Amino acid sequence: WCLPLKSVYVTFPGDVIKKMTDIQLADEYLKRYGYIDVLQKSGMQSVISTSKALKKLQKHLGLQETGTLDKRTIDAMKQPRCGVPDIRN
Amino acid sequence: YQTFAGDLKWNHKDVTYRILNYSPDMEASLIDDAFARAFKVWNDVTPLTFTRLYEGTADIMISFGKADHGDGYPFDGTDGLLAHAYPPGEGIQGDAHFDDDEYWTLGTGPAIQTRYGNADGAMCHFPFLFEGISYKTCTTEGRTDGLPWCATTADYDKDNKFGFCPSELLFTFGGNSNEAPCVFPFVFQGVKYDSCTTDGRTDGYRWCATTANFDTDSQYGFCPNRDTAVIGGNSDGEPCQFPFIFLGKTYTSCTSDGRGDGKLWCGTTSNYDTDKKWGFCPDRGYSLFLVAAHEFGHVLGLDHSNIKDALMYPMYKYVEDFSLHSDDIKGIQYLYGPKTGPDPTPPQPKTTNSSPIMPTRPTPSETTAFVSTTTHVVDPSQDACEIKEFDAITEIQKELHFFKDGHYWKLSSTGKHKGPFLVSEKWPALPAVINTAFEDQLTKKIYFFAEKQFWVYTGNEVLGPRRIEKLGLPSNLERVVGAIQRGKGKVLLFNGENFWRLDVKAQLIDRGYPQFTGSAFGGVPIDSHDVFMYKGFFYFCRESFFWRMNSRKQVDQVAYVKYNLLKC
Repeated sequence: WCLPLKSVYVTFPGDVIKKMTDIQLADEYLKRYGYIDVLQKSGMQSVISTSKALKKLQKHLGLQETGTLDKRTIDAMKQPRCGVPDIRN
Repeated sequence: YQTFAGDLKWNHKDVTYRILNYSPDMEASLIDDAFARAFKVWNDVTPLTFTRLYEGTADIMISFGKADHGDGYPFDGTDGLLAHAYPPGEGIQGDAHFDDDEYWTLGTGPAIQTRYGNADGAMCHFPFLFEGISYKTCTTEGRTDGLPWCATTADYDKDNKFGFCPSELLFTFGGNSNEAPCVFPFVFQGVKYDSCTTDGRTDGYRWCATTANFDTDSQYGFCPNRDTAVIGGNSDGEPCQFPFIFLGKTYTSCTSDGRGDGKLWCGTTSNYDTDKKWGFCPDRGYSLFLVAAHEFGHVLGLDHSNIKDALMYPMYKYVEDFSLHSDDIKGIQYLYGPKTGPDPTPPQPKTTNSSPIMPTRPTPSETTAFVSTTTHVVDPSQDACEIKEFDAITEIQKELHFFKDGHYWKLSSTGKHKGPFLVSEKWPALPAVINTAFEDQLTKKIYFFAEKQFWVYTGNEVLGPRRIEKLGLPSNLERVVGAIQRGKGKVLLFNGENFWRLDVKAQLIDRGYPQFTGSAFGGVPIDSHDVFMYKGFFYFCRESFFWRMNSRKQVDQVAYVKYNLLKC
């Protein structure tokens, strides 16, 4: 009985939206709450803007400003929140 | 704190709001209360006032919706985005929208207000004991009609206090059926339905017909969610079905099996493997009060704060004893200034004895007379306009008196109300909650009724308490809820569908009673909780409304106690 349990994970119908990767989640989050839009309008490359956007987000949420998609940032993005964008033009 | 670009704000201080629809997760009264408390958060620290409108365009239009709800900013299903709001302005500006794919509660699990039963609409108490078994949800055990119920104390076996839980068999909301329950089966577009459905709608709300045939009658209402209803998935609002089969195994409770995120879920049919119908099990839910207070910050002109403990921080966090963070106060007062007038903190009640003799309550068998010597300071923030349902309303010495929980207010002939005053100061023998009162027009004695007892005041002298059976009322009568003076020496006493005529001089009920309220007073609610006479009209109150009947027994006005009597 001490054998590890073999977990079976199922893709539940109607739940697929939550099955996105962390990168997909971050991309959508940064756009939805205004972090990417602002920077793209300033003409920066997207690869740079993602890092800058993440830094801006991390500053806004009181996280360490690493500019990378670390666990704390991803966890913060998964928290329930208000839908009003943090940054608007 | 931050404000929106250009410091958008309301240019008037009397801000109006309107609640356009309700969530099936909570009773409408709880939702009304959550929003009112959320506005009070901001009212306490600014000169702004918030008035609720029931029709027309208000500054702040509040609504619940799912996914695409009409403003181009769709919600995202369960969790994630909870609500959004627009900064002050015309049109959609100033409005607040709440995602109805969330589970709205008071933040600590199902908030179930009961109806009917014997608990006067108290909240369910979970867990509760019934025949030695502990229940954490409403149950249909012990009933043959399938109505879910709960105890409102921890032990039903001991206290026998219960009420019915929201279900489509008890009532609907919205629609056009005045809260009538669902009728099953019902026919919609030629198809028979045995349960609530989302068919025919694009907004995902569950509805039912309130007659057997929607196609012919077009009568419908929305189904309130049972406390066992699932959240999200592909069966939002449907109850869990136990047992259910998942990957060949039988489950009798919610499970996290099959999920990597640890969330509890259940099947909403008996076999997930074949039907694939499921949803998340109810959890603590999101506090509508906290989220609304945050959104109302936006509609007043505050943007997100980056201080984690501030209300305007964008992430949701449940706090039990909420108080506004100084950052939020600074922000809102930057826009509107501080509250004018006295400190918003209510004075602490205190008692000053002008006599060394402490007042005592008479014992139940006592017949006594005394004059109060105690000076109480009442909380002026107790506002009659905030009270939805008064314990009793009656005319005493030409002034209409409104009683609630040990306080009363007086409405003078000029139409302005004064108070609150303490019942214990004026009528010290009375309990805090009285059910009805009337002044005998001949003797000017004032009769008070509370549950199965009554008192008679002549000036400062009191007689009672005496049991209402002494008047010839039935011993199983729970209370008298209303009184109407009929000619000299006769008073009609009401309880639900029955009324009795009291001969005040003889102190006895006349023969030939009870009679049916519905027969003698057609067109008024027979479940009125206050019945009284004022300026020659009979008033029957139900919740926040009154039905006024003239001397020819015609209902000539249905209106609000708050606005039309108290002039709030």
